[in-house]
Amino acid sequence: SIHEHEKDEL
Amino acid sequence: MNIFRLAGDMTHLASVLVLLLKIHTIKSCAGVSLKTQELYALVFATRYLDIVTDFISVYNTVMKLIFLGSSFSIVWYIRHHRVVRRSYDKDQDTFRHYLLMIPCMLLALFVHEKFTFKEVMWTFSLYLEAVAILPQLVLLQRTRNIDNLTGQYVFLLGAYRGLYIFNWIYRYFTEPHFVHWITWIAGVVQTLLYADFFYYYFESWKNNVRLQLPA
Repeated sequence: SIHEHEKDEL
Repeated sequence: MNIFRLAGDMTHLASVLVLLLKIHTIKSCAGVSLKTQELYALVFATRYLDIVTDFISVYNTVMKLIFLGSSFSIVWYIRHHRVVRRSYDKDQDTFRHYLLMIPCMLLALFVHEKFTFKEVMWTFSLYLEAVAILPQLVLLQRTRNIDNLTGQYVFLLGAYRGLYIFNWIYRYFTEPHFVHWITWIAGVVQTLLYADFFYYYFESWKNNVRLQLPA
């Protein structure tokens, strides 16, 4: 799976 | 990315740039709480530890650099700039902000999503951001008068967090298993802290009078 970005918010 | 989050990030960006511009232009930090600015610098320093390890997008990295750079610049201006620091009212800005850091760190050590250094520091930054405005709100109440730039700064900060709440609602309904209770609760608490400020801000704007916070 794509490397799910847990922390994509600033 | 959704419109609420983009608007939130832009509002947040505007808040720090308004403040930095004010301090740089008029060479004064009257009415600005250094304590709040130090807390914000710490929030960004502990939240963006992953800036070198996790590349998410150019936007994400650029915004993190701007937030880190602007918050530390504001602290530098107030503490070290030979003209600006003279306008810092340290006798009024007396909130003991380490009393905010300690409970936030303790809470982060007990309530987090996973017990790793980065995750605990990230959680600490969320809790700290929720209360970081308190020294500034206390200072505004003490000095009673609010020059419109400091008022705008606090207003924009509250608006950014309010927009993020809409962003979380949007993502909850559009992305499966997008659930982040810690982020949501900390964000709602932070927004509520601004609620009374918003009330007085709109009252003064509506009656076109100088913003006066109750003692």
